[in-house]
Amino acid sequence: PSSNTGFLSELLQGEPEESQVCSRVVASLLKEQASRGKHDRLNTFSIMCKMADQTLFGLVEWARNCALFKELKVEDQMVLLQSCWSELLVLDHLCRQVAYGIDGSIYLVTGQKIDVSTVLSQAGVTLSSLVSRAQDLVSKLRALHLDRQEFVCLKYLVLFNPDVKSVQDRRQVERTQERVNRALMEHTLHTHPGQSDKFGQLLLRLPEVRSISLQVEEYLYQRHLLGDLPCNSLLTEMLHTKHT
Amino acid sequence: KEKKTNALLHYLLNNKDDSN
Repeated sequence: PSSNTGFLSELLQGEPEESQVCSRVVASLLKEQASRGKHDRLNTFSIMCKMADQTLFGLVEWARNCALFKELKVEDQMVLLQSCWSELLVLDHLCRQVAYGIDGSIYLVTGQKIDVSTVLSQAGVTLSSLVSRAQDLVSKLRALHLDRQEFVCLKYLVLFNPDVKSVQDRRQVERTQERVNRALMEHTLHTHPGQSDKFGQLLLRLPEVRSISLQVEEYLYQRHLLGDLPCNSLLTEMLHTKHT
Repeated sequence: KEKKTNALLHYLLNNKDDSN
């Protein structure tokens, strides 16, 4: 366990503080709004896209600062992030709800809260289904008492995915994923001995995260085709990579 | 199918995009 604890604490050190992430996104949004005239303020959907965009920048920075990720060539870093960026965004959102959200309300990266009922009353069919699916998953993760170490392991399990096509150093990615998997298993057994199936239950959430993230991408891409997405963003660039 | 190059992502992974 000591090597496991050391490994996990190393991974945790790479985690940005929520207050840091929040203040960075808020500052960027305020700067954006201030640069706009009274009549071309960002609408709600554009603001949410900007939030997602800024969160995405943060996730790329997070990956980039990881020692294990640095061991990979930039080409491999790119294909891994291109494959899992939307899963990381969804995971980030889900874990923020578990850590800071309350039932019936969505906690945004800016620290603002929106009632789920408000969102559902205004959103279209697809977005409402996405929000409901995400909320269901939040409830499951809360019931599992997901903790911060487990959240971090899930993010790395998603990032280091050896099944991503055109990964060159597949063996290295696989080795890292297996090590994170072992660390997660040992951590759940060590900290939640009473919940022997917690490890398995956590892994079972990942296909759901993937499925929601694919629906999010499809939804965003459709909105992009309607011209609803702010242009020149990391978000649109990542969407394009998947849909070329 | 040729994947489009992810210019911004490539830039971020190679340099720090300070415009943020």
